[in-house]
Amino acid sequence: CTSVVAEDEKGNLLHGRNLDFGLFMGWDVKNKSWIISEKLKPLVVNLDFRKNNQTVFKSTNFAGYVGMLTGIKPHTFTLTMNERFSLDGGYIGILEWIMGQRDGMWMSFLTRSVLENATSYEGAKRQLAETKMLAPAYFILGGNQRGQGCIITRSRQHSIDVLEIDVKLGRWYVLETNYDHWKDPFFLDDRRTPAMKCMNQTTQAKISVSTLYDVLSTKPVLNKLTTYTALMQVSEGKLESYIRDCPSPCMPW
Amino acid sequence: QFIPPYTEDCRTGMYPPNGPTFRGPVSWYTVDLDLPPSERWTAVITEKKQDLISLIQAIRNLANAFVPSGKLIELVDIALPLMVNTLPSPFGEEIKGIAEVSGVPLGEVVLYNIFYEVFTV
Repeated sequence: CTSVVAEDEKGNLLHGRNLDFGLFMGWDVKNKSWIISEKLKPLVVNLDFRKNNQTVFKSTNFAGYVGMLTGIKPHTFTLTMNERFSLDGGYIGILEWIMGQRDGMWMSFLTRSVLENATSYEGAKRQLAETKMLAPAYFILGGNQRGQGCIITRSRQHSIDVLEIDVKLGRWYVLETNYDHWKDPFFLDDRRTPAMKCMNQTTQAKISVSTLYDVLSTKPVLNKLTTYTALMQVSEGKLESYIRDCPSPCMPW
Repeated sequence: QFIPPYTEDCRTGMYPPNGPTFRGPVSWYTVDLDLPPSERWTAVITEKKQDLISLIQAIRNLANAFVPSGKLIELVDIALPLMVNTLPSPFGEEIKGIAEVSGVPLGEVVLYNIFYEVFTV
């Protein structure tokens, strides 16, 4: 996965993501593609969650999956989640759950609850940072005011780090793939460097929905695992998403 | 470059989405949170039922590749339905509703929904 929250020069916040999934879950030799990734693509749906006939939040999802990986609370915040690998991982959380220790939250149920119930960027950030979870994760959160964009690096119990947008420091965007931002990514899976190169080449002056889609369309940010690209504009309350393909030659991950 | 990781110059002009990297748009559905949890996903699942069944079958094939005896799927189908009642509301009820509309065994819909935690295994 790759998630970006960027602030343009007018202070508008944009949030984009590629949802990559299906690694090592069966390779289709004839079509040069991952089996599960290809099976997920027809299941991609956009959902308008409504209560009292009003939109509460919107999401790009896989049909049948009740949790949330990509969502927008119009005019309030945007949220995506990327996988974080750790030895202290979800299997330990599941064992604890089976043994009756149930004070942690399942990752995608937490994101769904935040999208449904949080009423502000700060409130969402607090819930995502402080709620105990069964598995580690990265939460990428965008708000509706200047400077409101962050990456929350989560272990199962704690928030390890929160990296915020800080335009004064020249950090007009935050970008997360699947590795702690203070460490180098795994050398066989560096999507961060090409993604940041393209963001820096685009510049804050020219960042938009269109150029953000360009960044997310550049290999290997776009790869054989990419099922969809989603683009969110919090001030417009707008979510759009597109099912992707990556014709060969293209990185398997 | 034509060797891994196949990096390329930063793309431009890709939007509005077009060309070989754009497979298609995504349809919109409404999920009415005023409905009982078990009924919220009926419209979506009714339309996506075959695709969901196809995905679950692919995961079954994968599981059988690892455990040809079929015991792994048996375990999923026996153990995970017991787990659904431990999931917080409204998620457990929504998952049951999806299993009912799709016809996919409840344990396998539970596995689909907790796959992020299971995948770490």
